[in-house]
Parts: sequence; C-alpha cells; structure tokens
Amino acid sequence: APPSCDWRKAGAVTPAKDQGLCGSCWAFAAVANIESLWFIRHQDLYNLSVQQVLDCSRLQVACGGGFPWDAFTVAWMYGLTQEEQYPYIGCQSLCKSGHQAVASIKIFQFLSSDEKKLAAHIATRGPVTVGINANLLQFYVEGIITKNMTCHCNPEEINHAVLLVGYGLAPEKKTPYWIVKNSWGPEWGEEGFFRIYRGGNACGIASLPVTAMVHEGAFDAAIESCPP
Amino acid sequence: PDVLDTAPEPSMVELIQLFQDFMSRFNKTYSNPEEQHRRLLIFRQNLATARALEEAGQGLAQFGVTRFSDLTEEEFRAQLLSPMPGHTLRPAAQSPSKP
Repeated sequence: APPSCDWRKAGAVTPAKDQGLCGSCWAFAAVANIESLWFIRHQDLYNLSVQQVLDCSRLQVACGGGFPWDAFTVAWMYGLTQEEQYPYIGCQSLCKSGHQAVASIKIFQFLSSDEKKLAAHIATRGPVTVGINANLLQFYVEGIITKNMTCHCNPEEINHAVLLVGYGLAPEKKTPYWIVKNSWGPEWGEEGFFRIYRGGNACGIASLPVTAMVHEGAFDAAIESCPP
Repeated sequence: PDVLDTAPEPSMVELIQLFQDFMSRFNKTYSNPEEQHRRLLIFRQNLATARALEEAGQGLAQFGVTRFSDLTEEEFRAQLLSPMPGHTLRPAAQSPSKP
C-alpha cells in the first residue's frame, strides 16, 4: 500500500448523509461503498437510494439494524436508483419498483482483517465497509481517535457500520489513521467523517471488512490509483 | 476521574450557558422544565466524559459537545447504533484441504 490515500480527493465520495433516528447505518455504509466504486469504475458519481435498500431488503424492521451484505443483496437483485428518485424517509416502507437503476453490483466479498492488506485493497480498489464499536463517537468533534482511547470501545462489540475511504499518517507522533465516512450528517465530526488509529483493530474497525464489486462496462476507464 | 483533577468542571453558570448554546445550536426543545433539567444533568455528565476522552487522546483528538450530548449512553445506543453480531455470522476460515 502507498503511504497515504484519500478517495475524497478523487471526487469518489459523496457528502456524508444523515441516517436520523433509524438504525440504518448498514444500508448507508453499503450504499456509500457502491457509490464510490461506481465512480471509480465509471466516473459517474451518484447519490444512490438508501431508502430503496431499506424497503426492498428482506429485513422486516430495517431501522433495527442489519449488515452491509443485506444491502448488497438488494443492489445485486434490483440495482440501485438515485436518491432523488427514491428519497430517504428513515423508516421501513413498501418496496417500490419501476425506478430506473443507475448502478448495480455483481458480487460482494469479505476481506482480510489484516490492516496492511486492507489499506492495499483500499488504495488499489476503493473504499470498504467495516463495522465498528461507535460508543466513543457520541462525543467526537475532530482529530484522530488514538490507540490508548480504544479501551472505551470493545472491539468485540460491533454496533455501527461505516465506510473506510482512505488512510494516512499524522505528522504529530507519526500516528497512522483511517479516514472514515459516517452517516450522521455533514455537521457531525470532520464534515461527516472521522479519523481513527490504524494498525490495532481500534474499536473493531478491521474486524468486518466487506466490499461490493460493481458491474464493469466495455469501455470503462477506471481510476487506477488513490490520491495521496 | 484523573482529568477532573487537572481540568475543573464548569461552574453551574458556565454549564447553563453551555447548555443553552447547545440547545440553540442544535435546535433542541424539551417538553417541560423537569425534562430540561434532566437533560442538563445528562449534558453535564457527558461533558465530563468528553473531557476524560480528550485527555486520553493526547491532543490528537477533540471531544466535546455534539448533537448527542443530551442523550444517555443507553439512549445513544438505542437511537443511533444497532448491535451487529458480526463475529458469529462471519464465514469461518476454510481449513486447508488434504492432498
């Protein structure tokens, strides 16, 4: 993996969305993953519909939590339409068909929890969804959540899903960190993103990495490297 | 607890000012004065927690007032988070096949 990577600099990451009072993080993380991968492959950046995922997943109470692969299954079966065609209301409703899908996936895959391999995957392929113990994030304002804070967030107790969009090394104390997209709106944290220590499975950040693979076109010119 | 020795808690006047700023910034309203008082106490507790976290962060992270600062830990988890028993659902590593 190169020393740093930030897919936001390539324009591959949509602004952070707000899940509201609904446990739909799993859908937001997965949809954000597809948005970024679709851009990297096709150079079209869409805000895709999270509500479609909530409504059309087989979960009965989509706001009660789920897994990114529940969302990937919806994207694989139906394709995803744009957010403006199927806007977010933050509760489960009936699955509405007939919307034009603009992005779809061919498969999803579980990745290694080895953070060096994860960084290499992100740098060469694109953002990845992960689980995290998000207890600390209630009070997070900005900066890097460091290694010695992670005793406050049991890595075995994953309770949130987010998207790794890059990584870097802070000059201060040479702290390696992940750049993470959250779904609590752009007003929260660092414009909707946060940074956390990279290398020690901090708060369980590396324990459940999953990503989609999007359909490819015949004439695609995929972005081949992540901006440092 | 360590940090409270070095960084004293805000006075009640300062606390109320911080809470009013918080309510204004995040458009918070409460159903009655009792509820508002209860939220003020939660806010105070959360400020102390944030201060302790910031101390642990060794200057690399800032913790403080967020729009969730009037929620108890239990409320925050119930409203924003969703337990994911991911480790039990993760596919088991395949054992090497025998030659």
